[in-house]
Amino acid sequence: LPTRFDWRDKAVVAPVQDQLACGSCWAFSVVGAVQSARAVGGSPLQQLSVQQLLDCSFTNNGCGGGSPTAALSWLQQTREKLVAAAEYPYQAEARICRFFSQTHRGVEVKNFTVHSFRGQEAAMMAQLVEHGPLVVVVDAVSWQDYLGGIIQHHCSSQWPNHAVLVVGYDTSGEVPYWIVQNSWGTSWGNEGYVYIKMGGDICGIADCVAAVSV
Amino acid sequence: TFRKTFHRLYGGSGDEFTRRLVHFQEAAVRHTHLNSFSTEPQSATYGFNQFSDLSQEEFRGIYLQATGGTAPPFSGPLTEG
Repeated sequence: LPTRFDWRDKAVVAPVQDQLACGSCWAFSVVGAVQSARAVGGSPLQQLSVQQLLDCSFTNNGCGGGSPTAALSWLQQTREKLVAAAEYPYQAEARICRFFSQTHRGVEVKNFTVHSFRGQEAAMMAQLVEHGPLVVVVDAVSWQDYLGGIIQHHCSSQWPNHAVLVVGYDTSGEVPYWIVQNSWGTSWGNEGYVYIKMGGDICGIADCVAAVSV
Repeated sequence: TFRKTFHRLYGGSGDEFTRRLVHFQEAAVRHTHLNSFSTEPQSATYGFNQFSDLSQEEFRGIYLQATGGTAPPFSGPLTEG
């Protein structure tokens, strides 16, 4: 595995988004992984509709929260295609689901896996390099006050409550870290990203990890 | 500076301003505690951002609403064979 790896260098990661005052991180993380998986496969990077997932994935609770695993299951089982974000723009509130015909252009989730990599973060590195950006669910209580740098302390792994996208890692320095895209806008953290120390399952980053294929 | 940076307009009665000021002051106390651990190289820093006028309960109620569930341990190539 390379010492450093960042899917942003391959131009397969969309810009940081802002979920605004809506508990839609689960939808942003899943859509981020789907659009990256498509770009990793050689298609142009296209931003897909978070609002579609927010409105239509009935197994989740819209702005009241949800589970990336449940959203991916819904996408796979219904074979619903995610349409372009421009066609179904984000509103920061759940609305009535809009349906599109089967012939409408969109991206379908073919498969996904969800595993715990606790104690196996080296294998998680391989999963990232092999499959593309990964959806993870973390404990982000301390992120309310985060400004930047590598999180190494006081980030428990007991209560997973926030979904984000792991897009890379860097083990070249003194403190190896994961590079994680959040959905709280670019004014938060490191231009919208947070760095988390590798090893030790900091923030529970390795506890619930999803890889997507399209 | 916070209100200007993050475009906050609080209600006219003053109650809203007072409540937000309390959350802001509580955030400052948290930052002192969190930054006391930040001695290692490249360690995270904590301070005022767009969430500093929210109580911890409000922040959790809006932004920390995802669930993870229990995922099976990875048993891929590293353990095969």
